[in-house]
Amino acid sequence: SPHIIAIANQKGGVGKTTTALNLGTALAQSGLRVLIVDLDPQGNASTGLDIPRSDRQPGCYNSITGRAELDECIRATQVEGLFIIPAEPDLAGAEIELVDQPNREFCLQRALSHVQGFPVIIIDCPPSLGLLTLNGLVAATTVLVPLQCEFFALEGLSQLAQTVDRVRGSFNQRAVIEGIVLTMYDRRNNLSELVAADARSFFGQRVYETVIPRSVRVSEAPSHGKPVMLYDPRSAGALAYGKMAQELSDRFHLR
Amino acid sequence: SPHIIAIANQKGGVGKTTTALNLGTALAQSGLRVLIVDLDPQGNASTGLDIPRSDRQPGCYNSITGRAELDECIRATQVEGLFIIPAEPDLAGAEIELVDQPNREFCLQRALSHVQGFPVIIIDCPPSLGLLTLNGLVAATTVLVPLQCEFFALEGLSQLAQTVDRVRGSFNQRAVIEGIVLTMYDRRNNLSELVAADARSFFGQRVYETVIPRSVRVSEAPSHGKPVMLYDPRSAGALAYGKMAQELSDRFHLR
Ligand SMILES: Nc1ncnc2c1ncn2[C@@H]1O[C@H](COP(=O)(O)OP(=O)(O)OP(=O)(O)O)[C@@H](O)[C@H]1O
Ligand SMILES: Nc1ncnc2c1ncn2[C@@H]1O[C@H](COP(=O)(O)OP(=O)(O)OP(=O)(O)O)[C@@H](O)[C@H]1O
Ligand SMILES: [Mg+2]
Ligand SMILES: [Mg+2]
Repeated sequence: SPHIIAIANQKGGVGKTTTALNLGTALAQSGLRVLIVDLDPQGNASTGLDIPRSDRQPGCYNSITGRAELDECIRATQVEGLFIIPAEPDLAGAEIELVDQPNREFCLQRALSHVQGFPVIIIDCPPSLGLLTLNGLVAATTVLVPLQCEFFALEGLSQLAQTVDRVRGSFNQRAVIEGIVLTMYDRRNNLSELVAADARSFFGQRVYETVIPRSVRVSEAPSHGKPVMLYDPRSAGALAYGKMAQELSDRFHLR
Repeated sequence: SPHIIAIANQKGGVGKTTTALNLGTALAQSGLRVLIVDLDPQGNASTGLDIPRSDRQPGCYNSITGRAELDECIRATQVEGLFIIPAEPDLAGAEIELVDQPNREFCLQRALSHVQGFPVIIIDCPPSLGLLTLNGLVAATTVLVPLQCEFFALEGLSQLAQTVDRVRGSFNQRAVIEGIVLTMYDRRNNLSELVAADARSFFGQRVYETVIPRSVRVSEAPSHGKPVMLYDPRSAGALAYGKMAQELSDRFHLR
């Protein structure tokens, strides 16, 4: 059965989407078939892979509400071996719609249980701990947390850890924070080092050795509809995501 | 009646909290009494003003659910004239709890209708378009949108504009995006100028002339429990927020 990696952090702008896109690209380039689930109504992962707004129906909303077969919701991308379930605008209303549904936390898990032929599934979660992110955590076999090297981002970790513990207790005993990846690390700013040191002392080995540097090329890539791994494969950001994907494959023996 | 400024953008990490803290500080330093409402379960605005976690009960959750009188929920801060309704951890469950309440979009408006003695109220919204942000937009007399000078941030503006239009149509005819402030502008990155030019062509005069530069001192300030206006008043970020507050007072004739 597939490795289902939920990329979650309620703190906004920490690099969840950027990590989902580039980790997905790197693993696909290494020969694996990878499926990205864009669970964020903003649809940034869909945009980052150049899926036109006119080609996102049916997508994630239709698959979690059971309105469409999963096969109809999967799109190929410009990266060989990388596929995506895009986010349609209706996804914005899903949180309120799901509240009164029985088994409201299991909608995504149910949809993904029919997936065939993808050893790796990556879920890009929105910046909140609401029902969409809960669905991501319940469907996941492992949780990866991007941690921006800034003070406010560090503060949110305990709230996130408590939510993951709650999900493990009530819905999915595999929900564990298995990895933390430091993002937007800036050598010139000693705050980055403070946050990195704090994270390593608190989460130990779970923190990836690879650190993703702050790099202008990474922030330019989305305006070209490409992950930085394709936009500028030799940039510091792309090389770091390549190394991180290598580290993740080793942890999960993915080859 | 007070000016109630909702600072909203569902895109994460664009500078909502940083703008709320420093705008609030600058207006208070100019002699106005200002109240910040921390409507984000992350509680970053409360942390940025050094409100201890042990002193946040009762706070925003208790005031919007009517469990506590407003006076009990207001705290003084280290800035003279600046007060805050802090976010308690229970706020994280409010979105799900509010769904079945009658008039669920009006809870904050009802709570703030009893406020006396604050000509300016600033609401720091979470990074989503769920019921908490809806409550902020319904209670507001004006909406201010921080726009990070990056591609993904520009993409979310139309979704935000549609939500504000919907709120104006059904709940609050004063809900209008009156201002957009460009944040984390980086002179060395031509993407910043592209985003700025796009925003000005689309929103015209609503875009503030003052642009907030990306500045390390801004990101260091929260770890000292102070807005950058107090932490380093001569830094580029602090000076820019001072100018922006001046521009805002002129627009609303606040003096
Ligand atoms: N290593 C990096 N260097 C520079 N910019 C980066 C880096 N990683 C991400 N960014 C940029 O920072 C912004 C935030 O990143 P991203 O959108 O991936 O975060 P997110 O956690 O998915 O945000 P949200 O909480 O809104 O979903 C984006 O504009 C992105 O291009
Ligand atoms: N002008 C700036 N220069 C450098 N760093 C900044 C600037 N403005 C904000 N930051 C930093 O960027 C991060 C995001 O800012 P902030 O938390 O204010 O955004 P937000 O929109 O409130 O985030 P969220 O969506 O999680 O609520 C913080 O770590 C903050 O310290
Ligand atoms: Mg994202
Ligand atoms: Mg914030």
